[in-house]
Amino acid sequence: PFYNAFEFISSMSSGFDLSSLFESK
Amino acid sequence: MGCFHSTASKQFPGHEDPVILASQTAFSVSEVEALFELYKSISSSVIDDGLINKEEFQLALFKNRKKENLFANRIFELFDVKKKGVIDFGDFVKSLSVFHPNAPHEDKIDFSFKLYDLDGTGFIERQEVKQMLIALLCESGMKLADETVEIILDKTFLEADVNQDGKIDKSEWQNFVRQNPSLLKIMTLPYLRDITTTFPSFVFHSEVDEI
Repeated sequence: PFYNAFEFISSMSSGFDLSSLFESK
Repeated sequence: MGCFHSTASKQFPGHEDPVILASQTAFSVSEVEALFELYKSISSSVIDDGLINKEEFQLALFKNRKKENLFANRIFELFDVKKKGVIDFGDFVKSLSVFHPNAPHEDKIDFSFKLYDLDGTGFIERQEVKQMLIALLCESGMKLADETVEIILDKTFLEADVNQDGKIDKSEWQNFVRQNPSLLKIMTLPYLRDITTTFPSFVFHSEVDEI
Protein backbone atom coordinates (compact mmCIF):
# COMPACT_ATOMS: atom_id res chain seq x y z
CA PRO A 1 0.00 0.00 0.00
CA PHE A 2 2.97 2.38 0.50
CA TYR A 3 4.27 3.85 -2.71
CA ASN A 4 5.88 6.77 -0.88
CA ALA A 5 9.04 5.58 0.87
CA PHE A 6 9.04 8.52 3.28
CA GLU A 7 5.45 7.92 4.30
CA PHE A 8 6.35 4.30 4.93
CA ILE A 9 9.36 5.23 7.05
CA SER A 10 7.75 8.06 9.01
CA SER A 11 4.60 6.14 9.85
CA MET A 12 6.32 2.87 10.76
CA SER A 13 9.58 3.72 12.52
CA SER A 14 9.51 3.70 16.30
CA GLY A 15 12.87 5.49 16.34
CA PHE A 16 11.35 8.67 14.92
CA ASP A 17 8.55 8.69 17.49
CA LEU A 18 9.76 10.90 20.33
CA SER A 19 6.46 10.78 22.22
CA SER A 20 7.80 7.84 24.22
CA LEU A 21 10.32 10.23 25.83
CA PHE A 22 7.41 11.81 27.69
CA GLU A 23 5.79 8.53 28.58
CA SER A 24 8.95 7.44 30.37
CA LYS A 25 8.73 10.03 33.12
CA MET B 1 18.83 34.44 38.92
CA GLY B 2 18.63 32.32 42.06
CA CYS B 3 19.84 28.89 42.96
CA PHE B 4 18.29 27.23 39.91
CA HIS B 5 21.18 28.39 37.81
CA SER B 6 24.07 28.08 40.18
CA THR B 7 23.12 24.55 41.23
CA ALA B 8 22.12 23.43 37.76
CA SER B 9 25.25 24.84 36.18
CA LYS B 10 27.48 22.88 38.54
CA GLN B 11 25.64 19.60 38.12
CA PHE B 12 24.75 19.90 34.45
CA PRO B 13 27.64 20.77 32.10
CA GLY B 14 26.52 22.99 29.26
CA HIS B 15 23.45 24.07 31.18
CA GLU B 16 22.05 27.29 29.75
CA ASP B 17 19.92 29.98 31.34
CA PRO B 18 16.23 29.01 30.94
CA VAL B 19 15.30 32.63 30.25
CA ILE B 20 17.72 32.76 27.32
CA LEU B 21 16.64 29.31 26.07
CA ALA B 22 13.01 30.43 26.17
CA SER B 23 13.87 33.50 24.11
CA GLN B 24 15.54 31.30 21.48
CA THR B 25 12.85 28.62 21.25
CA ALA B 26 9.10 28.03 21.07
CA PHE B 27 9.02 27.36 24.85
CA SER B 28 8.14 29.66 27.73
CA VAL B 29 10.52 29.88 30.71
CA SER B 30 8.20 27.60 32.70
CA GLU B 31 8.19 25.07 29.90
CA VAL B 32 12.01 25.12 29.73
CA GLU B 33 12.11 24.43 33.46
CA ALA B 34 9.58 21.62 33.10
CA LEU B 35 11.76 20.14 30.35
CA PHE B 36 14.66 20.29 32.78
CA GLU B 37 12.78 17.84 35.03
CA LEU B 38 12.50 15.42 32.08
CA TYR B 39 16.14 16.06 31.15
CA LYS B 40 17.35 15.31 34.70
CA SER B 41 15.49 12.01 34.69
CA ILE B 42 16.89 10.88 31.31
CA SER B 43 20.45 12.14 31.88
CA SER B 44 20.79 10.27 35.17
CA SER B 45 19.32 6.97 34.02
CA VAL B 46 22.66 5.25 33.27
CA ILE B 47 25.48 7.66 34.18
CA ASP B 48 24.60 10.53 36.49
CA ASP B 49 26.79 13.11 34.74
CA GLY B 50 24.18 15.67 33.73
CA LEU B 51 24.43 14.75 30.05
CA ILE B 52 22.40 12.40 27.86
CA ASN B 53 24.47 9.75 26.12
CA LYS B 54 23.17 7.51 23.35
CA GLU B 55 22.45 4.65 25.71
CA GLU B 56 20.29 6.88 27.92
CA PHE B 57 18.50 8.27 24.89
CA GLN B 58 17.69 4.77 23.65
CA LEU B 59 16.60 3.72 27.11
CA ALA B 60 14.16 6.65 27.27
CA LEU B 61 12.80 5.88 23.81
CA PHE B 62 12.58 2.10 23.92
CA LYS B 63 12.99 1.16 27.61
CA ASN B 64 15.89 -0.89 26.29
CA ARG B 65 19.42 0.50 26.30
CA LYS B 66 20.85 -2.12 23.95
CA LYS B 67 18.39 -1.72 21.11
CA GLU B 68 20.15 -0.33 18.04
CA ASN B 69 17.89 1.67 15.78
CA LEU B 70 19.01 3.64 12.72
CA PHE B 71 16.26 6.23 13.16
CA ALA B 72 16.84 6.80 16.87
CA ASN B 73 20.57 7.09 16.13
CA ARG B 74 19.85 9.74 13.53
CA ILE B 75 17.66 11.72 15.95
CA PHE B 76 20.42 11.47 18.57
CA GLU B 77 23.02 12.75 16.08
CA LEU B 78 20.86 15.75 15.25
CA PHE B 79 20.12 16.51 18.91
CA ASP B 80 23.88 16.33 19.60
CA VAL B 81 24.24 19.83 18.17
CA LYS B 82 27.83 20.34 19.36
CA LYS B 83 28.88 16.90 18.05
CA LYS B 84 30.35 15.80 21.38
CA GLY B 85 28.68 12.39 21.50
CA VAL B 86 26.28 13.61 24.22
CA ILE B 87 23.25 15.87 24.40
CA ASP B 88 23.45 18.74 26.88
CA PHE B 89 20.43 20.64 28.19
CA GLY B 90 20.72 23.46 25.66
CA ASP B 91 20.87 20.97 22.77
CA PHE B 92 17.89 19.13 24.23
CA VAL B 93 15.66 22.21 24.50
CA LYS B 94 16.64 23.72 21.15
CA SER B 95 16.17 20.43 19.31
CA LEU B 96 12.85 19.61 20.98
CA SER B 97 11.63 23.11 20.20
CA VAL B 98 11.41 22.17 16.51
CA PHE B 99 8.83 19.55 17.55
CA HIS B 100 6.67 22.09 19.39
CA PRO B 101 3.22 22.57 17.80
CA ASN B 102 3.97 26.30 17.51
CA ALA B 103 7.44 25.93 15.94
CA PRO B 104 7.86 27.43 12.46
CA HIS B 105 6.85 25.09 9.64
CA GLU B 106 10.12 25.79 7.82
CA ASP B 107 12.13 24.58 10.84
CA LYS B 108 10.20 21.31 10.78
CA ILE B 109 10.87 20.90 7.06
CA ASP B 110 14.59 21.60 7.57
CA PHE B 111 14.89 19.15 10.45
CA SER B 112 13.02 16.41 8.57
CA PHE B 113 15.36 16.92 5.59
CA LYS B 114 18.37 16.42 7.87
CA LEU B 115 16.80 13.30 9.35
CA TYR B 116 16.72 11.61 5.97
CA ASP B 117 20.03 13.06 4.74
CA LEU B 118 21.90 10.39 6.69
CA ASP B 119 25.41 11.34 5.59
CA GLY B 120 24.83 15.09 5.77
CA THR B 121 25.74 15.86 2.15
CA GLY B 122 22.85 18.26 1.65
CA PHE B 123 20.97 15.75 -0.49
CA ILE B 124 18.70 12.81 0.26
CA GLU B 125 20.16 10.14 -1.97
CA ARG B 126 18.39 7.06 -3.25
CA GLN B 127 20.87 4.81 -1.47
CA GLU B 128 20.10 6.49 1.85
CA VAL B 129 16.37 5.99 1.42
CA LYS B 130 16.97 2.35 0.50
CA GLN B 131 19.12 1.94 3.62
CA MET B 132 16.28 3.35 5.75
CA LEU B 133 13.69 1.14 4.07
CA ILE B 134 15.77 -1.96 4.71
CA ALA B 135 16.35 -0.90 8.34
CA LEU B 136 12.63 -0.39 8.77
CA LEU B 137 11.83 -3.80 7.30
CA CYS B 138 14.29 -5.39 9.72
CA GLU B 139 12.83 -3.43 12.64
CA SER B 140 9.24 -4.33 11.84
CA GLY B 141 9.88 -7.92 10.81
CA MET B 142 8.26 -7.29 7.44
CA LYS B 143 9.55 -8.99 4.34
CA LEU B 144 9.58 -7.26 0.97
CA ALA B 145 11.36 -8.48 -2.14
CA ASP B 146 14.22 -6.27 -3.30
CA GLU B 147 12.34 -5.56 -6.53
CA THR B 148 9.37 -4.28 -4.50
CA VAL B 149 11.71 -1.98 -2.57
CA GLU B 150 13.09 -0.73 -5.89
CA ILE B 151 9.55 -0.07 -7.16
CA ILE B 152 8.80 1.99 -4.04
CA LEU B 153 12.06 3.92 -4.58
CA ASP B 154 11.30 4.47 -8.30
CA LYS B 155 7.86 5.83 -7.51
CA THR B 156 9.11 8.04 -4.67
CA PHE B 157 11.99 9.53 -6.65
CA LEU B 158 9.81 10.03 -9.72
CA GLU B 159 7.60 12.24 -7.58
CA ALA B 160 10.15 13.91 -5.31
CA ASP B 161 13.28 14.20 -7.46
CA VAL B 162 11.91 16.75 -9.92
CA ASN B 163 15.16 17.26 -11.88
CA GLN B 164 15.74 13.48 -11.91
CA ASP B 165 19.39 13.65 -10.87
CA GLY B 166 18.99 10.73 -8.49
CA LYS B 167 18.94 12.78 -5.29
CA ILE B 168 16.51 15.08 -3.51
CA ASP B 169 17.74 18.58 -2.72
CA LYS B 170 16.26 20.92 -0.11
CA SER B 171 14.03 22.74 -2.57
CA GLU B 172 12.65 19.48 -3.98
CA TRP B 173 12.04 18.28 -0.43
CA GLN B 174 10.12 21.46 0.44
CA ASN B 175 7.84 20.95 -2.58
CA PHE B 176 7.43 17.25 -1.87
CA VAL B 177 6.44 17.90 1.76
CA ARG B 178 3.93 20.55 0.70
CA GLN B 179 2.30 17.94 -1.53
CA ASN B 180 2.51 15.29 1.20
CA PRO B 181 1.91 17.14 4.49
CA SER B 182 1.47 13.89 6.43
CA LEU B 183 5.26 13.46 6.19
CA LEU B 184 5.66 16.18 8.81
CA LYS B 185 3.44 14.44 11.33
CA ILE B 186 6.50 13.04 13.14
CA MET B 187 7.80 16.59 13.49
CA THR B 188 5.11 17.68 15.97
CA LEU B 189 4.80 16.41 19.53
CA PRO B 190 1.47 17.47 21.09
CA TYR B 191 2.97 16.50 24.50
CA LEU B 192 5.12 19.62 24.37
CA ARG B 193 2.03 21.82 24.73
CA ASP B 194 1.32 20.27 28.14
CA ILE B 195 4.86 19.91 29.40
CA THR B 196 4.31 22.01 32.54
CA THR B 197 1.37 19.84 33.65
CA THR B 198 3.28 16.67 32.81
CA PHE B 199 6.20 17.80 35.00
CA PRO B 200 4.58 20.00 37.66
CA SER B 201 7.51 19.49 40.07
CA PHE B 202 9.48 22.12 38.14
CA VAL B 203 7.81 24.80 40.29
CA PHE B 204 9.62 23.51 43.39
CA HIS B 205 13.01 23.95 41.71
CA SER B 206 12.41 27.28 40.08
CA GLU B 207 13.24 30.76 41.22
CA VAL B 208 12.43 32.49 38.00
CA ASP B 209 9.93 35.27 38.58
CA GLU B 210 7.68 34.44 35.62
CA ILE B 211 6.29 31.40 37.46
